[in-house]
Amino acid sequence: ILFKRDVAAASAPADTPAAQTDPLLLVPVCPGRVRFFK
Amino acid sequence: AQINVLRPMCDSPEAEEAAMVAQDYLNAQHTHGYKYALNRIEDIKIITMPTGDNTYVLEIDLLETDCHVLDPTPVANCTVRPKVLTAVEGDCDVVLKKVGGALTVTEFKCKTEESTEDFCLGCPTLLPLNDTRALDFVHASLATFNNNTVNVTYTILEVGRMSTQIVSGGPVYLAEYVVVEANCTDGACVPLNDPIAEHGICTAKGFTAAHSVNCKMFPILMPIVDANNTVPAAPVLPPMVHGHTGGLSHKHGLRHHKLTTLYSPVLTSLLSAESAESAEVVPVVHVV
Repeated sequence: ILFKRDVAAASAPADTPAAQTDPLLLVPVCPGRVRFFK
Repeated sequence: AQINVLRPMCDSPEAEEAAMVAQDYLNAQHTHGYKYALNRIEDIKIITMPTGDNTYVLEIDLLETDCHVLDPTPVANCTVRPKVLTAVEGDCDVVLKKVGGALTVTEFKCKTEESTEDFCLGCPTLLPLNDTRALDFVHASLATFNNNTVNVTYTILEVGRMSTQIVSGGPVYLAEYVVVEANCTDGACVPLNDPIAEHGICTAKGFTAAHSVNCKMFPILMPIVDANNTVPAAPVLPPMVHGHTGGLSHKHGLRHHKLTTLYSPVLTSLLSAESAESAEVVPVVHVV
């Protein structure tokens, strides 16, 4: 039996305690991708 | 009346569109040195005023390419310099307005730095653009080039980069400089002030006495002619926008060419304000 866990519809701020413990809530918004090299 | 601040993702299409407009605008502003390519969008805010006007506040990271600003090659086709060759980076804050669907840069502030992270023993080291020995090397290599051209003499329009590398035989110089057709009499050369005068970029490597030099001439774009005006298409650059301050390459410390530092006809807080917001993933923040 598979249970689907509820995930918040809207992303939470990345620096909230919930986001720090749950990687699913970490949405990298900025900065963007590196095109050449860091 | 409400001011809405939207924080889209830095890799969203609207952020990319604004960043490309900013990149092209910044490249058009500097008349010396090399074109810069977008490396990363650091941050973006879109402020919607009660009037419906959209203002984009953008932070971008740019990297120096090997295309000189006089080179008509689109920046997308230019090669970004590896950091071991002492790449130059630009961090810019840019303000754009969207009017009628078109984005226009209204302000920018840039800081240019050379990378120091990837220095290595035996790698080339960037030299100041007034280094006497390196300039002697540049002139020696230009003489070599001129000795191999027929009917045309070139003179130096601008030195782009000079570096030195320690090899077993001693220091080797590497130089890049822009040349232009010249009118020479009795050894004194005056650059041809003609829109169709041939321009090119030369790379030279070696010692003052023995070196190799290779010059790539830029294609000459013929002036666009209409009934009333003659508009040189290239290599004449867009005029500097009035009101900029500081930062032109020939006025700085000669370490390397820099991006124009600041253009802000009406200095707003948008360029200097540090964001106090921490909830960057909340899509819309209403500010009364």
